[in-house]
Amino acid sequence: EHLQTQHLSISPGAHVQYTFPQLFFYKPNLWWPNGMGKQSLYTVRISVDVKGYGESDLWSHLFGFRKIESHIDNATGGRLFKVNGQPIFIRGGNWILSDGLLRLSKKRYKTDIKFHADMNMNMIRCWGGGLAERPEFYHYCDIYGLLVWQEFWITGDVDGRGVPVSNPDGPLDHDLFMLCARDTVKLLRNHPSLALWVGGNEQVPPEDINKALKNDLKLHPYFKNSNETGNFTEDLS
Amino acid sequence: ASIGKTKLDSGWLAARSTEVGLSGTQLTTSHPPTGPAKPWMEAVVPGTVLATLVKNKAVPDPFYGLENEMILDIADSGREYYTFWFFTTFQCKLSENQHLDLNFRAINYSAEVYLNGQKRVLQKGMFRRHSLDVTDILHPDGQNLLAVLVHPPDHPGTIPPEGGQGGDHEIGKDVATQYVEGWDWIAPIRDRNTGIWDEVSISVTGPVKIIDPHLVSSFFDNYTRVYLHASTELENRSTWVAECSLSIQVTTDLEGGVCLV
Repeated sequence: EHLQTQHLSISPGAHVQYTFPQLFFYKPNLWWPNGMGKQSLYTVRISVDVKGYGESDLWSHLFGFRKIESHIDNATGGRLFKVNGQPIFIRGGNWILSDGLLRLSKKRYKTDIKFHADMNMNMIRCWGGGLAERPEFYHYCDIYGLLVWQEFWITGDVDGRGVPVSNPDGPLDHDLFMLCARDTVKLLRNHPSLALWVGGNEQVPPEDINKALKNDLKLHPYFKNSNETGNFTEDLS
Repeated sequence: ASIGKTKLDSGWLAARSTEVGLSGTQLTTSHPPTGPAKPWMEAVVPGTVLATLVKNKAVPDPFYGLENEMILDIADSGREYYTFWFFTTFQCKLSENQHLDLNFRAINYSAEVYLNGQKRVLQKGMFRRHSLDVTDILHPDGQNLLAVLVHPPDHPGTIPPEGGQGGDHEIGKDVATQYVEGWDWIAPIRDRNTGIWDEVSISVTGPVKIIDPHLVSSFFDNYTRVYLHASTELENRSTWVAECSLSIQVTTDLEGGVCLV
């Protein structure tokens, strides 16, 4: 039941968006953060064959079935997280980047991230003055169950504070910022460890950027009707 | 050529742009560098200009003692000093109806690409991917020459004598990492992390290309009834209607090497 083939025609030179009919799974192994259960991962492969030619392209990615929710708790003002409907106490660490000359290696990522899991952490926060971390970083967070809080490239020190205030309106080119943000989201969005996008460090991005980020990153209406136990209303199915 | 991605992560050379008297067209046609002979050196790709200079001991290692003080800061040297050529070759012979993309997963901060004498521009921005369809400019004999001229961020800034978090904050005018002017936990990075800092690859496809699939799951009946929603962009780069069969397959490896399909 986990293999599905669809047929479609694409006009010459066309660029189309295609959505598969949803694939049903009965009680799949869920992905859990470090300390809450196994980090079950599935390999999803998408391939396209063209009549008269054969296999034209192939894509694959590790995928984890998990539902992550978070909200600001009115009593404490802190952000509460739930994974697969279960509340989780966040034990997190700050992350800037693994090498100041960007000699980023899988081996280094694996070692650093396993170290965080061994320290019994379940979240890593990628600081806004560093990088949008790389797929290899997220791959090992998927493997070792570290949720990731990923900040965009705004910091309180550089953007809109200080005497005199520096860069009160953030970067010069807001369209470029949004282009980079959108492309980064597309690069990283399929990783189960990705838990939270954050506008910046100790600072709210400029109004137009913040609004655009919130708009682009809001949950698609199709998935919005979730109730407490993480179920959607029946009619959605 | 077989369908799929090949990383270009070895055999790169680098040289300071001010020390190379040739154009990108000449470098990728009549006058390619032949090896790590001055001004060319072995390059670290992916990595930064400074990583290449440290590897070749052209500068002291900034992580030891006060050696970072011995390295010329871009504010004092000017942006050209850290504007570098990166050069490599790759072999690729396509069959009919195949396409080749040249992919840069991240460049800091902008670049000009020359392939077999043809120029393409990679726009500014440290956190964006670039994918160039280079099918039409591949060399007929399969041996391709690639040169990339990488420019530093537009606003590298100047480090005030007292240092401080983010130096003079000029780097914040660009869409780039901000720690590079120095912070309370790190000294300034002299090249502001200029370079081909993430994966370079070539990918072969047939007439139709899969772009950025998106996978989402939804949960019902207390996580016992689960759906996987998958969508993807597709591009038909041929001149005829492509009749496609699109397949999605989900597998998981159970213990003991048993694979559930």
